[in-house]
Parts: sequence; C-alpha cells; structure tokens
Amino acid sequence: KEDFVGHQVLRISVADEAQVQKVTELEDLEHLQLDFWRGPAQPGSPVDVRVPFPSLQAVKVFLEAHGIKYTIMIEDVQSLLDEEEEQMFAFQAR
Amino acid sequence: AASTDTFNYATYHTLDEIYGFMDMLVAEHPNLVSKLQIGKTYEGRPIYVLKFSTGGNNRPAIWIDTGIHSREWVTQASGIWFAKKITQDYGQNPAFTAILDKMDIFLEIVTNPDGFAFTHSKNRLWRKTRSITAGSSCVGVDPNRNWDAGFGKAGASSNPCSETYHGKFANSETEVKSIVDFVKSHGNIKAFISIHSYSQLLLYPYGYTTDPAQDQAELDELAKSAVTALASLYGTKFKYGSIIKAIYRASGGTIDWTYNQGIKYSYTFELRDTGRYGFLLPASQIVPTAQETWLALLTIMDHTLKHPY
Repeated sequence: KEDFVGHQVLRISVADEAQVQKVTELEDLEHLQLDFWRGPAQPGSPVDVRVPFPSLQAVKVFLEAHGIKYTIMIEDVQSLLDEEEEQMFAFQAR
Repeated sequence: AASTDTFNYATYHTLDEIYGFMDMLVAEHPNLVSKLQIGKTYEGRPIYVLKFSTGGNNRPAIWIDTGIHSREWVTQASGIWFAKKITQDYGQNPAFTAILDKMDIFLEIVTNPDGFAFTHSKNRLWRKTRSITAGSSCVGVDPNRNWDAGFGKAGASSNPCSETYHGKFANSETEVKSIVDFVKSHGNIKAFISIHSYSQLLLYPYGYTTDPAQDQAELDELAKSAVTALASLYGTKFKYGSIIKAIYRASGGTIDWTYNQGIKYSYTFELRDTGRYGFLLPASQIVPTAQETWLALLTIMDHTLKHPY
C-alpha cells in the first residue's frame, strides 16, 4: 500500500489574484508531486494541498517567500489513514 | 451483516461489502428495489445501479450518483445510507412516498468501482479511473472532466499525470459512457444529482462557461431551499451557486452535460467537511453527513415532482 508517512495537508489562504497565480504556479511543478484537494480558485477561498514529506520544505519556503499564509490542516496523513483502517478492521472483526 | 438492518452504516466498506449490501437490499424489497448493470469498468468490474420503483413504465426519474471520485469515501457511504433510507421512508414519510409513487429513483453508489477498489488495496487517495493512457506512465482519467460539455477546454488538464486529466476524448471512460448511454436511452430523467466531497457546496451548471444556465434563477432558489433544509439538522453550512462562480472553472463536468441534455434539475454536492479532515472524514460522521444531505435531496426531489417539465 502507498505510504503517506510525513505527508501533510496544508491549508493555503490566498489574499489576492497574484497569490492565486503563485499557487497555480506551484501546481505546475510536477516534481513536487503535490495533490490539490481543493484547487486554487479565487481570493478568499482556501486551497488545500497534500504535500509529500520530501517536498514539504520547498513548498513552505515558496509560500513564505511570497508572503502567502498557510496552516497545517493535517499533520500526518498516514496517522489518519491508520486510524481509519483500524476502525474498519475492528468493525469487521466484530 | 445478516440483513440491511444489521448492516453497519457508520463505518466504511469495501466494494465487495457494498455490492453485498445491494444484493441484500434487493432481496429484502423485491417489489421496490432492483439492481441494474449498466456497464463494465475498465478493469472489468460490473457497474451497478439500484432502481427504486413502485411500478409504471419509464416513469420520470431522479438520478443520484456517489463516488465518481473514488477517494471521497463519505459519498459512497452516504449512498448506502440513502438506499436504506429510501426503503424505510417509502410508505412512512408522506412527502417521500408521493415522490416514489410518481417517479423512479436510480442510485449508483459506486460510480468508479476500479478507483474505489484501488483506494482499498493500494492508494487510499486515488481519485481517477484506472484506465491506461497510451504513451504515458500515468494512469487514470478524471471522470468529472470526461463528459461532452466544454470537453478539453480550460478547467481540465491535458496532462495524463494530472488529477484533472480529461482523457483522450469525451466519454473515453467506460464509467462515464455507461451513464451517458443509460441517461440517453432512458430519456425521462428529470433530476440528476452527482455527489462529491468535500467543501460543503451545492452547485449547479455551468462549470465550463461563465454564461448563466437558462434556469439559473430557479436553480439558485432551489439550491437555497436545499441548503437551508440541510442546515436545519446539524447547522452544517453549505454555500451554493454555479460551479464556475462558487469554485473554479471546470470543463467536461457531469452536470454540465446532463443540463445540456435537458435535465433541468442538475446539481452536484460537495459534502462535509470545510477543512479538518478533507477526504479522510472520520467514520463517525458518515451517518450525520448522510442524514443532513438527505434533507437537501428531498427538497430537490420534491421540487422536481411538483414542477414537471
């Protein structure tokens, strides 16, 4: 199974069109392997993106360099997936 | 589970479990529910639709699908709950009984079975179909960009590695083509509701153009009523509007095609949440999500019944 250890989901707050454009640029950087859960839309509308562990630093630096605010929506994707799977197994066992 | 009464609606299930549930429901309600196979997936899995009908021939119908994006697990789980709810409420809830006395309901619980199986076996966060694109190492097409409505225009990607890859041509995905063929051959579908997660939105056409839908005023008013009904249960707030205004430009989308086919009441939902769990909504929220969504669905279905066209 694919491993999501260390992957984080960032919630990015875009303040204006220029920041939307910057985040869109981020979307085009394939080597970062970003997974946009909520894509860049309009200012005021949050953007949620899953960032693999190896890309975390680059993405955060990019956002900070352009003055784009973000918060960590999910600290570690794999831990949530583990909980989900455990719960399913528990129900199946029952 | 020995029956749909003991089936656990508050946990996520595998494809086999969901297909087993469908068979149980049909067996328990043979005069109300039947199972149709409308096609096969790219990997050869059957694509099933539950038909809820109290009789008649080719009655006006309501279509509901869940799980076209496979990782949006709360939608398939809600679809299971809706199926059971339909069998429980018919004959009990007067408003719903009136709907089913005049109209049929088609419910496709797992609209992207290959993708869904893949989310259980290999990659929980898989969104697309599993079809192979010649000349690319990347797999899958976004089935919500593969419809013949502004296909290939801005708002979808031509890159097979993108999560919004639109595919080689409209209806290239058998999962999409199966619905297209079904809708066309049925010819009497009056409402089409496609359910996604997350971000709490109720959307109507269009996504590929800023032109307003011809029925925008009515669609907007009905959306307002539907989200009000939804919020009445747990206070969950939904925004509503056209796809392009409420989210972003998206071409080749499901309900843009259905609307252009003449299905006036074409809507798409984005269910819970607004930014805590995303696609990993805890199973404890399945039933509340389904319950509140059902109220919005009832509003749309009731309006469809009372406003024939």
